[in-house]
Amino acid sequence: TVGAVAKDRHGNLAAATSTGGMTAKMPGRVGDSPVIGAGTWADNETCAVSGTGHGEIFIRYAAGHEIASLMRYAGRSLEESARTVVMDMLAPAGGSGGVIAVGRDGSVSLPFNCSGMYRGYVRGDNVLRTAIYDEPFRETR
Amino acid sequence: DFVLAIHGGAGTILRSKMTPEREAAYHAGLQRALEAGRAVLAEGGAALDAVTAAVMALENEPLFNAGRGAVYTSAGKQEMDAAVMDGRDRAAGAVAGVCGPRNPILAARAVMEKSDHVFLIGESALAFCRAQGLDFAEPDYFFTQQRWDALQETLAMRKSGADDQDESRKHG
Repeated sequence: TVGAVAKDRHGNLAAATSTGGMTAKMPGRVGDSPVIGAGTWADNETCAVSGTGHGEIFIRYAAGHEIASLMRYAGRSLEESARTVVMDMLAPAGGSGGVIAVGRDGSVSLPFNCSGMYRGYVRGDNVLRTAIYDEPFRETR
Repeated sequence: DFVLAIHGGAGTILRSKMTPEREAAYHAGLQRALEAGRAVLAEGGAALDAVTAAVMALENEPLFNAGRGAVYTSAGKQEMDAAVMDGRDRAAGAVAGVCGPRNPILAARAVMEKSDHVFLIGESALAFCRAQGLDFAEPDYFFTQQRWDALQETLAMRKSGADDQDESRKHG
């Protein structure tokens, strides 16, 4: 699965996710990627989220929307909300994987509860930061 | 200022199988996707266009499980899913179970922008994409030996009852 989330200079958020699913999945099985509110979510008032992992669990916990709801109704930060969902909700239910998220304030959160996630981000400083496992980001200009 | 984040999936290959060459290739693939989206945002472009550009770049990389690098179903076919959402007004579009559009994310975006619907699947989604003039690719464009071998290994393990510990085969 691949995905992207962004905040532009006008303050607008967007999210996109695309996937081939899981190897040897049952034909017709649909995971969380195309399910709005599960693997993909964007709302200028809170955040944009794209998920990757055990899709059935992401759907059952409405992962993307849940992160936004924690921000909207509980006043939590993006980082608190994303980590709560990935570590405290999805992981105990068997939902291994992770999310990438950007907040309306420009914050970034990329939590995962498995061994790694191919990931990266870039800001206005134009430094490309990429990582795979739990190692420091590589910076490329 | 702007910010863009991407992922290439949580199905990372086992550390024991990661080589310096593979690691460099994954980082390079991620960097190309970041650069595609960054170029849009740096010019003052829309977040929607940036995430579309970044995901297209990832779909074009056989390394990642989407588009050109999509994995196989148990029937030896490829079924791709994609979605896009605009935070300005919660406009959204998605497709599922498609194989043919070169970039499934453009199919999702077409659903969002060119239809009254949010989610189209299967043959009807493909017909819609054709009607919208989206670029289609031949089946061999989507073939990767690595994904085909992964399918055979997974099917063999299922048959033998062995547990598959490789997250690159268990995750999307």
